[in-house]
Amino acid sequence: DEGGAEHDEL
Amino acid sequence: MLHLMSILLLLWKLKKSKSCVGISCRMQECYAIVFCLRYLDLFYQFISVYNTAMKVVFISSTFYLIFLMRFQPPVSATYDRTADSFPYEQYLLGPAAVLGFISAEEWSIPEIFWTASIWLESVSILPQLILLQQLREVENLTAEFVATMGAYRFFYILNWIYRYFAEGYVNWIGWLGGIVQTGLYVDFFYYYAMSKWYGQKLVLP
Repeated sequence: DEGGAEHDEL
Repeated sequence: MLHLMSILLLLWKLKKSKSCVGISCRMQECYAIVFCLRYLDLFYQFISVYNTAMKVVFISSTFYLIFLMRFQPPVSATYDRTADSFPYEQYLLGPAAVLGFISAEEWSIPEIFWTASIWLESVSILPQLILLQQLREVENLTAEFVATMGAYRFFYILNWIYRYFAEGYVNWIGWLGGIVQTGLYVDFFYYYAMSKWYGQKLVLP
């Protein structure tokens, strides 16, 4: 995953 | 949606019965902390209208529930802080903070807070389950509320399985936290399902 972890969940 | 439903169910119960006997405010306090730790990105990141709207709804509704149970008569008159006594401050917050720091994917504040919120969420139901075990008899709406609280994380697990095969999505922390969280419900679900199946009141051992 790009750079910092992308948290797209609630 | 199940998570939203559980919150609306609880709001409806409090408004309808004007009582929060059997409801753990401490659990709601844990969830308020979970949401504050996890939804800080509201201030610096936009993912979607849905994502932003749900975060605002979860935070505001949880604080409103705490307000109702602690400070707003007639509901607050039925709240018994000595019964709802699970000391989550040292038993849950401490370990979640430590685990959050140790297991964070990168040592940035948002990532450490996000990870700690996952661990805290996975055990936030404990004050509620322990309160129910003390009371043994579980009122219908409370049973429905706790059942939806347990079910929502299970549906996340189903979604994680889909996302793993459909887009190679990996989320070890979330997966582990979700399994712990759902696992803590299993015995409650068993007694809940039995009470539904036999059409009897839910009584915990």
